[in-house]
Amino acid sequence: PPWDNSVQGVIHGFHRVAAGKIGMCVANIEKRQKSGLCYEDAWNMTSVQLASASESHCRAILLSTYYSETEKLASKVTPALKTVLLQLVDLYVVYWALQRVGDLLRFTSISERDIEQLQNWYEDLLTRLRPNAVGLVDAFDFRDEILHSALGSYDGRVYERLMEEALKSPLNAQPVNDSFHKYLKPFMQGKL
Amino acid sequence: VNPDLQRERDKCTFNVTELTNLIDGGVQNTEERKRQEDLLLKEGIHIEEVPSEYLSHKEKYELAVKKACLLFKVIRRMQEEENTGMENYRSVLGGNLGSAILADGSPLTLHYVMFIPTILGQATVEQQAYWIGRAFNLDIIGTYAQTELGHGTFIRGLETTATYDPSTKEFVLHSPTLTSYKWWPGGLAHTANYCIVMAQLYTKGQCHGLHPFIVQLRDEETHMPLKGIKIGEIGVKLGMNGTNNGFLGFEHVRIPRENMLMKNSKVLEDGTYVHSLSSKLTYGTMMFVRVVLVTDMCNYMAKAVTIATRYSAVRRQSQPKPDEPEPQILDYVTQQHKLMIGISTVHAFRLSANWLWHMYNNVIAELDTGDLERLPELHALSCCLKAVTTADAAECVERCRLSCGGHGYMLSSSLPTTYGLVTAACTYEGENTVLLLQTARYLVKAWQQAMGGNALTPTVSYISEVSTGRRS
Repeated sequence: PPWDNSVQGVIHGFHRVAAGKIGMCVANIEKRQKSGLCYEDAWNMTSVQLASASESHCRAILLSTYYSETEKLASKVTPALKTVLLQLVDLYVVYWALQRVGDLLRFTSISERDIEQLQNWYEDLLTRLRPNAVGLVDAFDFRDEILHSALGSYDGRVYERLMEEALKSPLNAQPVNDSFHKYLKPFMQGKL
Repeated sequence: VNPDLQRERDKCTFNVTELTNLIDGGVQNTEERKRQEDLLLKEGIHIEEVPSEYLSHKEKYELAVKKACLLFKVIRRMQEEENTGMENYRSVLGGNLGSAILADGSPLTLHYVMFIPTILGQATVEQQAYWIGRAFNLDIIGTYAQTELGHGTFIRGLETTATYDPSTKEFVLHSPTLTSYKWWPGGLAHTANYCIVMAQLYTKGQCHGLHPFIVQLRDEETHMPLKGIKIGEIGVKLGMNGTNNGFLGFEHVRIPRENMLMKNSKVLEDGTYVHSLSSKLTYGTMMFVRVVLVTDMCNYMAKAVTIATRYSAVRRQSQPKPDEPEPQILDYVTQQHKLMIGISTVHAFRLSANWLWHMYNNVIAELDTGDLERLPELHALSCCLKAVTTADAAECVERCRLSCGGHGYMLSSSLPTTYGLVTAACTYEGENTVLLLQTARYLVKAWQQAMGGNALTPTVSYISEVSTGRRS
C-alpha cells in the first residue's frame, strides 16, 4: 500500500516490517531445511534475523500501545497538556521511524521524500518541546532526596553541590595524606 | 533556584501538577505518594554520614541490611496504623523510595518481589496459611533461587535435583556438579534463612521437570548454615553491591514432602506425580516480575532524564554567536535529540506497562477458569517487552550520562549508579537475546497459523492483516 506519513501510517509500517521479517525468517528456515539442515540448525542459522523480528514485533506493540493509550488519556486532560502529550507521542513514533528507516525501506513503500519529511517533522518537534523540557521532567516529581544527584537537584545549584559532594571524600579529611610520608617522600629521596 | 532553571519553569506552557497527577494515576495517588515519601524520608534512613560510595564491599552490605531493617520497621508501623497490605510494601520498596533509601540495592528485595509472590502463586492454601504470615511478619526471610552457575534463562537445563524418597516421605536436594550451584539470588549469601529453590523433580526414577521447593538454609536462632548447605557471597559487581547476591550448593539435603509448593503439580505420599494444568503455570512468577520490571525501567529512566535535563538547563557552553553569551546546552538540537526521546520513552513504557499489567491480570483470571489460550501470547509478549524495554532503558540512561559530559561520570551525579541498576536488568529475569528468541518461536507459530487461514490472538493479528494487505 502507498506510504502514509502520519503517526498511524508509521505504526502500520512497523507492523509491515515485523510481519515481513517473520515471513523472511520462516522462508529462510524452510530454505535451509530443504538444503539438508535439521530444523534446530536452520533455526540457529536464522537466529539473528529471528531476534530482530521479535524486536520489530515489540517495537510495533510499544508504538501502537503508546499511541492508543495516549489518545484515550488526551480526552481527559486540559488542551495545553494534551498538546504536549501528543507531541511526545509524535516524537517517539517519528524517532523510531528514523532509527529503523532501513527496515521501512525494505518492507514498505516509504520514499526518500517521506524520510526527509520525517526528519524535518522530528526536528520541528524538538523545537516545539524545548520550552517544556524542564516542566516535563519536573512532572516526574522526584524529591532531591530520591533523585540523590548533584546535577539534578530542583534548585539547579549544580556547581555548589558538586563541590559539597567532593569535600565528603575521606581523602579530603586531612590536607596531607599518610602516603606522602610512607611512600612519596622516601621515593622522592631515593630511599624507597 | 538557579535563574536559568527558574526561567524554564516560568515559560512552561502546561500545568506540571496536572501531568504529575496523570503519571501517578490521579490526585489521590499523588497525595498518597507524597505522604509516604514524607513519612519515610522524615525517618532519615537515607542520610549517610559518609557517602556509601566510600565504604568497603562488606560495609556496604552491612549498611544495606541496617537500612532495609529500619525501612521495614517504618513500613510495618505504617501498616499497623493504616491497616494497609502488600501493595504498600511494593509501592514503597519497588518504587523510587526504595531505591532512594537503598541506592545500591537491598538484600531484602527478593523477599517481597519473589519469595512472597511465589508462595501466593504456587503454594496450596494450607501451605500459604503456614508460610505467608511468617514471611509478612519477617519472622523468616526468604529469597528465590533458580539460576545456576552454569545455567540461567534456559531453565530446562538446570541441574539441581529434588529426588523423592517415599520411605521417609522427603525430598533429597542435591547439587551434582559445581555448575549446578545456585548463583545470583539477592539476599541469598548472608541474609535469608529460607529459600524457594527451583529443582528438577525426580520421583519413581522419572524426571518431571522444574518445580518449586521451600528449603531452610540457616538456623532461625543462630543463623548458621544448616548441614549440607554450602552458601556465600558471589563477590563485587558492576553495581547493586548492596543486594548480597549469593551462591548455594546442596549436599543431599532432606526436606519434608510438604515443602514442595503443590498448587499446580503434586507428589503423593507414595511418590505418584500429579500433573499441573499447564507447564506454563510456573511462569506466573516470572511474568509478574517482568511486568514489574518494565515499570521499574520507567522510574530509572525518569530519574536519569530529570537529572540530565535540569543540568542541561543550567550548563552553558560555547559561543555560536560572537556577540551573545554562551547559550544553555539545552538550546543545542543535538542535546534535545539526546534527551527528549528519553522523556517520551518514559511515558511510552509507563502506558505499555499498565496495558501489560491489565492483560496479565485478565490472563491470570482466565487461567483460574482453566482457559490457557492466551498464556503463550502473554508469555511471548512479556519476553520481548522485558528485552526491549531494559535494552532501551540502559541505552537511555547511558545517553543521559554522556549528555552531562564529565560530570555525568561522577558518582555524585547518580547516573553511573542508575546505569548499574538498569543494565543489570538486561541479563536478570531472562537474558535479552534468549527472550527475543523465545518470542520468535511464538511469532513463527503465529505466522504458520496465519498462512493456514486461522484466527490469531490480538497482539499478532497484524500478521494476517498485513499478509492479506489489509491495514492493521
